[in-house]
Amino acid sequence: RSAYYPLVTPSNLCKPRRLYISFSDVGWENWIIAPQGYMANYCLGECPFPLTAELNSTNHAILQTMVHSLDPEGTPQPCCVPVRLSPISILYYDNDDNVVLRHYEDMVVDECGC
Amino acid sequence: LSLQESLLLKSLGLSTKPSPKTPGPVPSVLWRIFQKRKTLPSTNKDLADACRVEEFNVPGNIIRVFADQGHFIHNGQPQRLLCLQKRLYFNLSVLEEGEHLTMAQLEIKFSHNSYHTSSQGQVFELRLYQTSQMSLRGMPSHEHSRKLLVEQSFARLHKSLLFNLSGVAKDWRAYSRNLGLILEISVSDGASAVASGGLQSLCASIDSFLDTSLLVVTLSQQQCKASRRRRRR
Repeated sequence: RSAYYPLVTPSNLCKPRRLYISFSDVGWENWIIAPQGYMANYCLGECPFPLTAELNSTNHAILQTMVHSLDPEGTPQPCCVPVRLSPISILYYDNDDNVVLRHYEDMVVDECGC
Repeated sequence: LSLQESLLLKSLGLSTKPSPKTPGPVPSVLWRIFQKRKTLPSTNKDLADACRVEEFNVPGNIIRVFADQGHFIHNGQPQRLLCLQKRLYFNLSVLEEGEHLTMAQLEIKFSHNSYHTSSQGQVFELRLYQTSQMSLRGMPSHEHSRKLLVEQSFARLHKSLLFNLSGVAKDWRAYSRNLGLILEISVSDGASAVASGGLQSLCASIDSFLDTSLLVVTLSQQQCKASRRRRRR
């Protein structure tokens, strides 16, 4: 389900947006035991000048927004990307009917930044 | 498979989409570990190391429980004091090339605790052999084709016994010679015990022997090394 669900205050600033991945939507429900899906989220939004502290920006991003403000056609805004991610675990059956528990890193976007 | 699906499976470290035929119950140890990770407070979820199994304190991001595919060995003549002789076999061929085995633990499970049964205090002896050569027609391996791994006595109090077989499992993979194990459980040599009840009745408490399984932890070099590199960058 990739519909856009804005968090509490609609804003076009760079921040996580809700994205729920349903394994049954991709037809995996007969071999994935748990979870049935999970909140993966994604990053979307502007990195405008000046960058405020809560936008988790790098020094370079601060520089780039400044240049963008002076020359919007020549230099784009910095990107809005994940800066803090967390793992998920999946329980599933393999081809030999063994039950496998597998941990995957960096599967959930917790925080975004410029 | 659509291109997207096969790429997504590949990113999850799976070469094909599994199609289980007779899925069994989820081993409780895996469910517990899964639930524990799932219920971590979100504030420190990102601190959970997906490339380490803290429950066993070993590196790893894949945990499998293999069911035993061996069979009981029935001798023509009952051997003195022997209650049970079983061939154990765990098919580790599903482990992928890039997976590094970091732990293997054998669990022998009895159907119930026996704190209060008549056999309380009865001592048994357990021997576990690594088979190094398959004998003909599945008969018990001869001495020279098996290596003694474990020999211990135990009182049938606890529901299950655990043995660390990491070295043996690494051997199986290193030399692609997995000929399984042989488990023997016999009554310890207490003459009075045998005289009073008879071997049959003493072995009865072993008959509640339920099953054996092998828990294997592996580390996917592809997934764990790549993420380390990304994090460092």
